[in-house]
Amino acid sequence: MYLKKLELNGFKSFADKTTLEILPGVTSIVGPNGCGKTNIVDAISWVLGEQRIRMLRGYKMEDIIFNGTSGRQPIGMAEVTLTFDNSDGGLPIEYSEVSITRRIYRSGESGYYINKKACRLKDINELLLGTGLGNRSYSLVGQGRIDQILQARPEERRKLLEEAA
Amino acid sequence: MYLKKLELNGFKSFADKTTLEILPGVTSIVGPNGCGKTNIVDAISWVLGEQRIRMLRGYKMEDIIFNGTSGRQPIGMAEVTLTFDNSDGGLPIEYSEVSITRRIYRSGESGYYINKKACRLKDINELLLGTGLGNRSYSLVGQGRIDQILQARPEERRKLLEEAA
Amino acid sequence: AREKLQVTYDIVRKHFQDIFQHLFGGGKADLILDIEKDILESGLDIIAQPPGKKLSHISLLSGGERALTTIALIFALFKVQPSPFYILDEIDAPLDEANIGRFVNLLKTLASEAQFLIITHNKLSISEADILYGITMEESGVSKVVSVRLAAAAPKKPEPLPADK
Amino acid sequence: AREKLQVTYDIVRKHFQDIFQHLFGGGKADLILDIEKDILESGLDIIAQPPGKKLSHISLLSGGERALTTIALIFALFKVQPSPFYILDEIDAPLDEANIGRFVNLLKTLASEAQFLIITHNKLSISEADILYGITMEESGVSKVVSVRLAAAAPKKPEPLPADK
Ligand SMILES: Nc1ncnc2c1ncn2[C@@H]1O[C@H](COP(=O)(O)OP(=O)(O)OP(=O)(O)O)[C@@H](O)[C@H]1O
Ligand SMILES: Nc1ncnc2c1ncn2[C@@H]1O[C@H](COP(=O)(O)OP(=O)(O)OP(=O)(O)O)[C@@H](O)[C@H]1O
Ligand SMILES: [Mg+2]
Ligand SMILES: [Mg+2]
Repeated sequence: MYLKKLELNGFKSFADKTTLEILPGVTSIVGPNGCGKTNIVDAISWVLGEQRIRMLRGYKMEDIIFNGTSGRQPIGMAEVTLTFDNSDGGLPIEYSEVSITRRIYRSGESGYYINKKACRLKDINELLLGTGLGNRSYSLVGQGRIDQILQARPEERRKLLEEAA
Repeated sequence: MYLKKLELNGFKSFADKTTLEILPGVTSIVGPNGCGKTNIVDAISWVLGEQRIRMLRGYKMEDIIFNGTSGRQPIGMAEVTLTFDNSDGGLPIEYSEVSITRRIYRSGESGYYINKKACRLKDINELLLGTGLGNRSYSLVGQGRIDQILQARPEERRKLLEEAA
Repeated sequence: AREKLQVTYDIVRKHFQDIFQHLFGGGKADLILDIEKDILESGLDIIAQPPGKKLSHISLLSGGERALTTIALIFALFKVQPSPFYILDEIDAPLDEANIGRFVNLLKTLASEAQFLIITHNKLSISEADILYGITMEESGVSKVVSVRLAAAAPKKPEPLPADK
Repeated sequence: AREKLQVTYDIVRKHFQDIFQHLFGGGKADLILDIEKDILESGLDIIAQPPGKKLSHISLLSGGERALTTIALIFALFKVQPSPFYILDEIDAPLDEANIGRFVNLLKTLASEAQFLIITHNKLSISEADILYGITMEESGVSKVVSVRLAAAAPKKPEPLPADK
């Protein structure tokens, strides 16, 4: 099972639908300060179920919906989709391609989808269980957070071992 | 009043007596990871009176005394001296050159000195009052601490204005 | 004390607005004192709006934008009450080449009024220094100060890197 | 669950020791589980001793040494339970050129087993990517994905920077 593409639409500074194909190997994302690189990281942790808005650098959930610029109006919805190639059956589901989608409206309504069928967060967590994606503490290192693992309390660090077990 | 030189002896990784002349303008300190650059910053905040060992990345006060390497024995004392040119009388003291020294022994004894005469921390703080060196919150930005000012609570930030007043 | 703080606030605020626009090449910034309370107890809010972007909470700014905003505040406080010397330990780490260039150029204009000790790994920051200290550990675990390059001794500064690298 | 954790601990520990020595070019590291308690409740301590230095608490390590130690731990956990993809947002920021080189070389050996998304400003890290995405804000405030360089399409990778730059 591997990641094929990421699609963002209306998420933070990505006002227009944007697709990133992800190949095997190392994909490097570059660009000037403030151009939207870390917003991509936020999009991935959000679609995988991140509930704490502070971890996405916002104060209220709609802070992740495109808020407008000097030349554009704010948008009413944000949506992110992660598509996996599942031809090796790594994910416990019938499909050879699996997409996970999360959507939120300014009204506060939000939803999760697996292959465009509505589901709950619980279903996504069950799907990802055992792949290492469930709890992303060591596979997603946010900007400026490299020191968090060393600074964590010893019991927290034991949890890293438990995830890997 | 300006800074003329910094002398370290037995402070952290500076086992031997080391002198850095400081000229007017911009002095850049460079070197590989772990070579001792931030230890110089720690030395300056320590000689100016820093009491919190955690701010110097240690757990007990003797963590700042040279602790030995694979080829050297630990040393029993650490000493740091900052020398200022005071020919403009910026510091309220008779001398045209003023040096501030702090010393600590492994036994835990420690002392402060102004121009080699023993004094208390209180005397050093009074000497530096009004120069902007007293409270170094905006003139000393430690490694990885650039975000602390923006993350501080609004009341903390007001204190920055008070220091500048 | 109240008047003094009010006067300091007015000056720092003005400088912060100017320096922010200079560093970001546009945009708007402000320092807001919470006027409900007595000025001696109120909090200071920071508003920062990079050019072309909508005004939003400073937590949504990127790592580099936050660092640059903090630098603008430090230099605004400098204008009101310059400390004799400043120590900045890798504050250019989150910045891209273009912003390092702007930071370094601003630093050079202030370097005639105070001494700056800059720790950095970035070639552009290094090339603008008046004096350069290299720290090594030829004897492992023991820090030594090596090369000293005086600007006067090296008449031609190494060509500052073109910002587009 | 106890056996599983014990087995995982033994494997991660071994990999951590090896990868640490590889990244630091020597030295010693270890993961210590507090055995007084039941393994399911105990804390995990991290020991790191760069080459030639005396063993001391990890808080005394430099910024770059701490980042490299954390990278060794992340990659040790990877060896036991690789997550399908990893996202590393500017984890090379505290590293000097030599350590970036070692990190990138190690990354390349792991890239055949998982996908890595690396956000970086460093030219050496960029040059080793298989695919490169540039993010820009041609329309201010709106992120767009621009250039895509496929390793296959660009037969000769830009010459990795010599580590001594
Ligand atoms: N809801 C939103 N609508 C529009 N723009 C947003 C929204 N949320 C955040 N932004 C913008 O995104 C920008 C930050 O982007 P991001 O943190 O991804 O930058 P970056 O590329 O990681 O930069 P750096 O190199 O400095 O880390 C900010 O300027 C912010 O204004
Ligand atoms: N009391 C001590 N005795 C001997 N060495 C010490 C002592 N305290 C700290 N050190 C050593 O100093 C080193 C850290 O130095 P420092 O933090 O100044 O590095 P740095 O040059 O800032 O590196 P970086 O570029 O990674 O930030 C550590 O390797 C540590 O072992
Ligand atoms: Mg970022
Ligand atoms: Mg350092």
